[in-house]
Amino acid sequence: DSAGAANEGVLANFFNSLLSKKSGSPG
Amino acid sequence: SVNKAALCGSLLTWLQTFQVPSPCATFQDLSSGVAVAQVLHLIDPSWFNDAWLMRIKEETLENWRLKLSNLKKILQSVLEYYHDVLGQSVTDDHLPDVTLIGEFSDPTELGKLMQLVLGCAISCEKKQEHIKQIMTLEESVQHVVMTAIQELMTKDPT
Repeated sequence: DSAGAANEGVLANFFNSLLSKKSGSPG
Repeated sequence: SVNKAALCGSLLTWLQTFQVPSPCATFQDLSSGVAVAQVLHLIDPSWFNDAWLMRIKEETLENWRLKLSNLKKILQSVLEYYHDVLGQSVTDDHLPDVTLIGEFSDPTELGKLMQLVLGCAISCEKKQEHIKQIMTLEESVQHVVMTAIQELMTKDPT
C-alpha cells in the first residue's frame, strides 16, 4: 500500500506545483 | 514518450469532465471536432469565443470534409493560442494529423490533439479550476495526464 501512497504523493506534488506556477508562463 | 493511443483514452475521460453538449463518449465522437471545440470554449471563452465556436460546423455526420475543415480551424486556433497567449511553441512531433482524425478517428493523432488542448487548460487564466478538475480523476488517469503534461513541458524549446 505504501507504493500507492507514494504514487498519490507524486501526483499531488506535481499538480500542486502546476497550480502555483504563473498563468500563461511557458512550460 | 507517452503512448498516444493509451493517452487518448485517459484524455477522453478528462474531456468528459467538461460535460459539453455534443457527444463525447468515443473517439468517433471526437473526430468531428465539435466536442473538442466546445471544451476549448470552456477552457478560455475569451480566446475561443462564441463567434469562433459558431464557425465550427455541427452537422458533420459522415461528412469527413466538414470534419476536416472543423479540425483544421481548431488546430490553427490552438497553435495561435500557444504562440500568442502562452508564449510557447509546439514541436512537429506534437502536431496531430487532422486528416487521420477526420477520416479514421485515429487514436494516436487524437491523443496528440487532446494533449495540446490539455496544455491550454493547465496554462490559461482559468488553470486553477482546470487543474483541480484533473485532480478529481482516478489516479491511473491522473498519472497519464501528468506524463502528458511533462512531455509537453520538456519539449518546449522556449
